[in-house]
Amino acid sequence: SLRCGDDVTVCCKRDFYIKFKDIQWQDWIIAPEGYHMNYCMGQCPQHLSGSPGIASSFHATVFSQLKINGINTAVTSCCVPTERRPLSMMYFNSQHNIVKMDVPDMIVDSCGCT
Amino acid sequence: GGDSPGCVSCGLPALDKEAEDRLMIEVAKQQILSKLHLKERPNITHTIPRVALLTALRKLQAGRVSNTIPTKDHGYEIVSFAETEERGIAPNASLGLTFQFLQEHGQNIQVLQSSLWVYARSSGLDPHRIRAQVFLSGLPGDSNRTLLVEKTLDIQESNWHTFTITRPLQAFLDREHSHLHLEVSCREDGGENLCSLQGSSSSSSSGDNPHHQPFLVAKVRQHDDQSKHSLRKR
Repeated sequence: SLRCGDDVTVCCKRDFYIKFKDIQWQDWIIAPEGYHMNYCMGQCPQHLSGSPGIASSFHATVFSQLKINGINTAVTSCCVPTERRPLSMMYFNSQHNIVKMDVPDMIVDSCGCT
Repeated sequence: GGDSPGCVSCGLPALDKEAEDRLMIEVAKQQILSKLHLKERPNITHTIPRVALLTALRKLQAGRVSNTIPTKDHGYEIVSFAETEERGIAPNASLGLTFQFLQEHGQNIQVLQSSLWVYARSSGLDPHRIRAQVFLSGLPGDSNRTLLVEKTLDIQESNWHTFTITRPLQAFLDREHSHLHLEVSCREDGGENLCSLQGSSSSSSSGDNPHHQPFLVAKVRQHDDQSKHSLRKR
């Protein structure tokens, strides 16, 4: 998976980190200190569709069938997350109880073309 | 791509860096609140004494709860700190505990495991055994109470003790009340209550002792409604 630079062309992962202290959320969020809200951006030209390693998605399967059969459609390939991981959070709720939760699929680790 | 700057699909002009960061921060805030099933960020009106917080987190991390139940099933853990008061008149007073559970209302919560953590002081005598009882009680002033847990504690030194209250907590959450009132009594043959916060060497002037603030730990999971409506082939 590519990591986006300043000039984005093909599908890549853009790192974006928010420190809870910067948005005045550190009083109710005990851990972690911030959140990696990475996201995917960039183009997926046809020759990149299905790369890297996303062929398992339904969309990619259909798309490759269309391509194999030479059906020229306007279908485009999209730049989407290919790997995500949970974010373990510990925070105070409004009753000042501590809640410890693994929030699934919160951090994008890599991107690819459908 | 293409030569016209800005959003190709929505046609909005390109944002400057600062506006883009502001937008991203709002998106991140909304994403976190929605994933935590919160409409808005909790309003923290008073801080939990740091020492009580660290004690509870240490118990949580010690794995007594977290290792016994895997968290992969979308379960989460709750630590609730008790508001304490003495119920009755010393030496027969018992320790009154009040816990709040508003957030869990209407969420079909299944309690997988729950423990009440109470600190029992040593009376200074040689190792001895005391009888500990946890009651479910009504509102303060209401003398009705139901025995939930009773066990014998071996007191070597002042220390924390746990009482399993999984079923009582499940029953309480099913009734959708907001405040759980418990009473704890730890006595040796009618002596003083060794689980009360009064009289411990490091209690603060208000009588409450942040070092030994009782708390409740619960491992819960949200029922998914599907299972409730699942159709079975006969």
